[in-house]
Amino acid sequence: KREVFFKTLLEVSKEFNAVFKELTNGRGWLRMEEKGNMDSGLIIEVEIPEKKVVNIDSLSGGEKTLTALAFILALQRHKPSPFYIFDEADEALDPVNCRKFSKLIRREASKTQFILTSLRKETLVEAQKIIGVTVNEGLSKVVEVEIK
Amino acid sequence: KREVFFKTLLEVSKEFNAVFKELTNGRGWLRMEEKGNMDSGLIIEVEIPEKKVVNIDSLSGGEKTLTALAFILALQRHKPSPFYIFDEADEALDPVNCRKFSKLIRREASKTQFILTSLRKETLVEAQKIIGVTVNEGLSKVVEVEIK
Amino acid sequence: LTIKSVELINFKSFKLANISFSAGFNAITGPNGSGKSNIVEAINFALGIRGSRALRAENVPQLIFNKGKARKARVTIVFEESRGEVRISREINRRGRSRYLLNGIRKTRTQIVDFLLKHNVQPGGHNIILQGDITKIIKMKPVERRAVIDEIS
Amino acid sequence: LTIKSVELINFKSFKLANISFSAGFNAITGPNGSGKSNIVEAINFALGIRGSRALRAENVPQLIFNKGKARKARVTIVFEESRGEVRISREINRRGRSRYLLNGIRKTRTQIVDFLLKHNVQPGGHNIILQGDITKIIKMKPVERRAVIDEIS
Ligand SMILES: Nc1ncnc2c1ncn2[C@@H]1O[C@H](COP(=O)(O)OP(=O)(O)OP(=O)(O)O)[C@@H](O)[C@H]1O
Ligand SMILES: Nc1ncnc2c1ncn2[C@@H]1O[C@H](COP(=O)(O)OP(=O)(O)OP(=O)(O)O)[C@@H](O)[C@H]1O
Ligand SMILES: [Mg+2]
Ligand SMILES: [Mg+2]
Repeated sequence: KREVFFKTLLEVSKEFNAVFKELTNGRGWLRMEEKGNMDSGLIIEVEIPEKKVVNIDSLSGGEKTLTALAFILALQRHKPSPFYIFDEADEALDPVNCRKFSKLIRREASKTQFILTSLRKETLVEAQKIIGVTVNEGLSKVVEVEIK
Repeated sequence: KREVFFKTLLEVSKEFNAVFKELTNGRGWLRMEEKGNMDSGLIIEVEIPEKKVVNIDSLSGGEKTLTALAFILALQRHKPSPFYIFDEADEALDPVNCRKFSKLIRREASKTQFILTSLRKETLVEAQKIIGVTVNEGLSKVVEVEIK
Repeated sequence: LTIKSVELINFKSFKLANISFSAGFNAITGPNGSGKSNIVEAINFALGIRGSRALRAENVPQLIFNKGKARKARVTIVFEESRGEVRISREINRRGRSRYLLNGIRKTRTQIVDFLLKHNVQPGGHNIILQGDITKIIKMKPVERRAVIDEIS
Repeated sequence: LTIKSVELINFKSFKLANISFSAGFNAITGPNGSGKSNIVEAINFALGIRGSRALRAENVPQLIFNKGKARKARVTIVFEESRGEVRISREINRRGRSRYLLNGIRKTRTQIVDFLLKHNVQPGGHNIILQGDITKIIKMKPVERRAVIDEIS
């Protein structure tokens, strides 16, 4: 059981590094608070290019979002869910990072279904289908647009 | 003391309605959880045009932001602070609401100083001064642009 | 397994809508308050989620379209599976009672949840991230975060 | 009272910067991680804020620019007041000790805070809203929110 845990941790950590590198060109890894103790806490550490490794609590808003997304996609690569739904996950991203994120989602979408809510055109331009919602007199209506 | 509290509450509630109306064309008010009991909780209620009054917890992300901003500006009109600093307050706003918000800040800025952090061009176009920050090899640099 | 379409009947701001999804990258957009998060919550709802936080409703009857005389709200998800289509429905009435259907047959919530679990889907799983929650994994206590690894080991 | 300028010396990602502000509407922009929130925190820092949450630092030495051999961090705010300029400085060293100056004269934190309070300014007051906190007033418990009215009554 302990073996399974640490094997999983190592694999997810590798995937986390891979996704984080795709998004930032930096490095990231997961480790236990107490080495070898599977009951202690899980620590996430990242190194943004040209910056020192910091506690993830002191990352900027956008950096936190990229870190969180890399973690979720690392879990997905290890144990895929059939679909992912993100409600305005890109709020804190600047235009450059927003586009990196949406391009990554587009690549992952060849093997997993993604449903994202977004206000950002950098996200919308990568979608294969756009669902437009409007409200009139308190009643919501939907328009569907196939892109590819 | 009780008189002062309810007098303040009434005035802030009126200001809250005024600002909320400017941002949404809707109505808003403040009231006590238990009528007349100044030790009970403070309830915020809003009515977005063409929608029913709802608990503010069930408002949409952007609607919550507009409600929060109206509340803060209502406090400011009642007891002004000399300056206001908002770090990415416009994250959840769509482009139309973002512009309404930045135009309101521009109007209020004739009597109060505002320092906002933002990634949104709808906010930047209303500023009187833009401070651009960039980072290179972990070192931040600033460029200042006077607009008006 | 993919979500082929979602039908909302009297759910929150939707009197009637039938939304079909691509098997790839879908983006839902529109003005503040138009109904984007309501669609996300409709999917969570049909998957059997419980609790007022995920649905932004103090009680279940608040989920029923409030402009008009609707007495029930229903969401149906049509899934595409290797063996064909699977339809899951959840309906609630003004008394707060939930009714679940799997391919038209009445099921208990537990049966629905068990079926979904076989496909690696659970209500409120980490594959559905609600508005404002993206950085939750960062703000979590390290031991809570470790539990996420436990779950997938 | 307005903020005329802010000088950052070895504070977080700023080795040296002197930023002058308009008395009206200022907007700080730039890429993720460039330093926008660091400027907001520098202002809070000079006003005497305490606590790791508002500064995103587990301890005070983490605020010192970490690329190089800097041993101190200092932030100076120049205020414009009816009677002229007022300069408030706060400096910290690697041992976590803070040093405050008001117009070049050494003061205690309490003296600085009292001076600011006369101008209706307080560190961590509701006039400074940190990233992600805008909807805090919505998520607050009603009794906490009522306390906000108490404070201004
Ligand atoms: N039972 C109901 N009947 C009718 N309308 C409802 C009901 N419950 C919620 N609403 C409305 O749904 C709207 C919220 O929609 P939603 O949260 O999906 O917006 P959104 O598109 O996600 O916006 P944002 O971009 O601001 O997050 C609110 O304005 C609310 O009044
Ligand atoms: N002591 C320090 N020395 C050098 N760099 C630091 C120090 N403390 C924090 N930083 C860096 O400052 C950066 C954070 O900057 P900040 O939070 O101001 O970004 P931001 O412009 O607000 O970005 P966002 O748009 O994502 O919110 C982090 O990348 C962090 O590595
Ligand atoms: Mg939403
Ligand atoms: Mg920031």
